[in-house]
Amino acid sequence: MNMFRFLGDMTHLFSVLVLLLKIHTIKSCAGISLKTQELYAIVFATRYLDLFTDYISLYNTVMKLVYLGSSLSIVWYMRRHKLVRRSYDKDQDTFRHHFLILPCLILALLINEKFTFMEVMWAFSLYLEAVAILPQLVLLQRTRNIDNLTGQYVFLLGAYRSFYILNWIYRYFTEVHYVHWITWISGLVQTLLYGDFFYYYFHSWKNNEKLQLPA
Amino acid sequence: FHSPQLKDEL
Repeated sequence: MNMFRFLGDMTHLFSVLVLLLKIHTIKSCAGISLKTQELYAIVFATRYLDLFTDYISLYNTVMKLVYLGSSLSIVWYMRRHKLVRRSYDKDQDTFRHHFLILPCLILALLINEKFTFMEVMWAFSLYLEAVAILPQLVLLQRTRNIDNLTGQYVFLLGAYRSFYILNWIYRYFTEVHYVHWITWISGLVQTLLYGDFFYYYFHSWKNNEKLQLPA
Repeated sequence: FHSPQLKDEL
């Protein structure tokens, strides 16, 4: 475990806690894309299939349970909770996320580290995670006015993968034969997708004005 | 691709 990966995991954990805090305290999910949350639940479910077969460390197991639990509870809140679900603007959150799942599955069947169920699911979860933010970014473009917590949530989510990229560079130079092209390329694509959001986020932060994304 | 290493990352 190196500092970059630890910072990445903490940033990711914090992004999820910011979102849960928002939904739990103000009982609102305005500006949050349910589709992105559902995609993340699928990402964690398919990536952590080895939860009970491979024990790596207590930290690894606990974090997996936290990610699974939080993503599923966020989806539950947005679908079932009588107050929260009312604030979900489903007519704005229209990205057809099913169109993301099939290509990722096909790609995982074609490009994987080994043609086994676990490896294909693992590759699928990486490809899906790379594009899972798209419904959320589209929703932000549509709703334009981004409240602070949502902006912070998306920013932290993008920052976590940036830390992971530093972690992969570090591990490449410090560990023998540490090569994971599938992870590296997916992680890079994922971070690039946040590019313009980061640009506008920093601008609004620098000029101390409300975050506005161009239409 | 090489043999799948143990997935130690989240």
